[in-house]
Amino acid sequence: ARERLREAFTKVDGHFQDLFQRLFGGGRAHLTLSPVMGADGQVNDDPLEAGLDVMASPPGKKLQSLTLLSGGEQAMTALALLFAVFLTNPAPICVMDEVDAPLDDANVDRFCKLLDEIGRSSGVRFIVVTHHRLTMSKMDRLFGVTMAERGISTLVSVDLRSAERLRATA
Amino acid sequence: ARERLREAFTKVDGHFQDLFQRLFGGGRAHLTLSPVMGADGQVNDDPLEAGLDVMASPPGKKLQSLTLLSGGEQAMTALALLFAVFLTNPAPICVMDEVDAPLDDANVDRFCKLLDEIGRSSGVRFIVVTHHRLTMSKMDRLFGVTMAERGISTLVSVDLRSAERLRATA
Amino acid sequence: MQFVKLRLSGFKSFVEPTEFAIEPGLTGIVGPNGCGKSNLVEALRWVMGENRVKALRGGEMDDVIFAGTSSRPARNVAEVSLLVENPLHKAPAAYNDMADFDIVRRIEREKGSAYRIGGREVRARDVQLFFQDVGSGAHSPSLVSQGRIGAIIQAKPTERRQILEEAA
Amino acid sequence: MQFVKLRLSGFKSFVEPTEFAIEPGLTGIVGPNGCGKSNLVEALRWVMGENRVKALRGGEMDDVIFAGTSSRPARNVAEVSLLVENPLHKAPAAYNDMADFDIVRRIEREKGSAYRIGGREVRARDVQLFFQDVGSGAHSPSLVSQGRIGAIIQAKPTERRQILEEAA
Ligand SMILES: Nc1ncnc2c1ncn2[C@@H]1O[C@H](COP(=O)(O)OP(=O)(O)OP(=O)(O)O)[C@@H](O)[C@H]1O
Ligand SMILES: Nc1ncnc2c1ncn2[C@@H]1O[C@H](COP(=O)(O)OP(=O)(O)OP(=O)(O)O)[C@@H](O)[C@H]1O
Ligand SMILES: [Mg+2]
Ligand SMILES: [Mg+2]
Repeated sequence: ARERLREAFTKVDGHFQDLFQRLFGGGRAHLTLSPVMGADGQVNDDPLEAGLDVMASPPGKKLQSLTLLSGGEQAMTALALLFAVFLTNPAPICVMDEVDAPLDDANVDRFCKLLDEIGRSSGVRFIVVTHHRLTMSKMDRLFGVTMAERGISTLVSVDLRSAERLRATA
Repeated sequence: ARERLREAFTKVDGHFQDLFQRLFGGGRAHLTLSPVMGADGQVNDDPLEAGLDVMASPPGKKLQSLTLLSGGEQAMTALALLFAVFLTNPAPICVMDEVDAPLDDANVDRFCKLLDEIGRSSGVRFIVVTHHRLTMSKMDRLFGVTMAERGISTLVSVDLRSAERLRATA
Repeated sequence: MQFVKLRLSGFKSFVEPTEFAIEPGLTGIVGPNGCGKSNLVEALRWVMGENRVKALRGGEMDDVIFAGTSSRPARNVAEVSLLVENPLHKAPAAYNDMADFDIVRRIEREKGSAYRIGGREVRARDVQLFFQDVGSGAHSPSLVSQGRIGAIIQAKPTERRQILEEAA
Repeated sequence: MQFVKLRLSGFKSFVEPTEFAIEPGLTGIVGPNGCGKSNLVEALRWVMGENRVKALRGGEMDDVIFAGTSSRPARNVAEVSLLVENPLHKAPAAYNDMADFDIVRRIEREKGSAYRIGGREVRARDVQLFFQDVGSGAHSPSLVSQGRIGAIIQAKPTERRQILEEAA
């Protein structure tokens, strides 16, 4: 199990470094497995108990603590990590509920490009809930959820034009 | 102090009921001050120790627990409560950092209309950070923050047209 | 092995039987605030064996059953099924004899949930293990609930390690 | 009484002296991800006496001082001042003799913060009370940080009561 985790770490870190640069258009980032201090004060070297640290520095910025990254930068870094895990061990399906909410248009564009590439290369089925026009326009197909009868949800297949209209009504 | 809290409660609840209906275009909601169970198991009747419960039911839906409301519905309910406190005791300034991120266009529209009315009637100064085109278009003035030099923020006053352009670049 | 269709009935705001096709590539879900998009995502999480009530935004598990509206009575049963296609027989051993099969979860008010895989009654644990074996499931990082994308970054380092275990 | 101008220098990504006019009505702040919009909001929260490091997203209070970029060195001082106009003399008694005055907070790396109101050195507590008396301040519900709008609803009922106290 330790061997497998070490191997997985190296693969995920490799993907993460590459995906971070693609999502940010530069900068650098990497993962580290660091031993954690146990309750007894002893440092536990076992990788199965270690902590996963993320070092990320957007283009032109100094490497800083993750919490100082902006809302949009944190979402993009999280997406890079998520997709890195995905490329290492593709699950049959990936569902993302409004992950593009904090993103500006330039980042939404890079996010969608990456989704498209991963969808094609790994055969994963993506389900993306969104309010962004740009994201809608990049989907292979769209479903609208409406409450024609108040409180009752119905699912309809829509094309981009009616999705636009659906967006503008409530 | 108890008297003042009771009085404030009645005023805030009155505003909250009205604002909820304006933000949701219907439905009903109200506040209740409920005694809490102390650590010793005794029920504490003192309003200064009570809990503020929010009952909210969007148009056509049954009154349910707040946690079952959607992301957008929770944001709109929170905004109704925030503005209710505001109308009861206006602060000189109100700052909102991307509160419109979870909202669809119809709700962004109702949110902006209400902001405009409160701004005019109470003289409060609002500062609204947003990525939504619709919200930008309803502002009295716009400031853009750019990082022309990487990592260094500068503030520039912009008009709507250049704000649109700023939105599309990164 | 692929997940190809989700069927819901009586689950949260989806009181009428609803079918959602899951096809290759990118499928977008759109609609106004409060119309039921996240409820649909939660139906998928629920059929995978999700047993944390808070992850379904309820106070108790019965909160996933249609609670009624101002014009319709509440229901007492909710059911979600996921159709799995297994043409190359790559499913975990116990279920690998079937070319395609349904994973079904059904809940009755005050009586709890019952699970079935390929028509046979199984325990919650069996369903959870099935999804874990294929790299998915209610605890998988590949199901990102609304508002939770920042949580991966804000989590403690030891919690983040669990994401790695998915990849191992 | 009105807040009319915010001046920053060396605060987070605003290393150069920056002036932000706060005028009546609605002022929008726009810009791409990571450009410094939330940093500007935090400068206002900080000058009001915010002492919770986590509310400024840092690990320690010195994290608000410009940390340098790949082409500029770090600074050791950050300063934010808020210009208050008090034409009708409605400010709390101690400061009511002045028609307008600056509230200033300045921090030096490893030396802590110093506060001034109208040129006079005061304690953090004095600044915090000033803002509480006028219905504002770092703990006021009228400063909504990014991602926190839902928190008002998800808070415990006794925490929500504190919002009422603002209105009392
Ligand atoms: N058991 C239930 N029975 C009936 N309706 C329910 C039930 N549980 C939740 N709901 C309703 O579902 C609605 C929330 O739906 P959901 O969270 O899926 O919206 P959404 O489309 O994701 O919206 P947003 O864009 O704001 O995130 C609520 O208004 C709630 O009343
Ligand atoms: N002390 C500091 N010195 C220099 N830069 C800093 C400092 N603290 C934070 N930053 C930088 O500020 C940036 C974050 O800015 P901020 O959170 O204000 O962005 P934002 O405009 O709100 O973006 P978003 O739209 O994504 O929310 C980070 O990239 C971070 O590196
Ligand atoms: Mg939702
Ligand atoms: Mg921000």
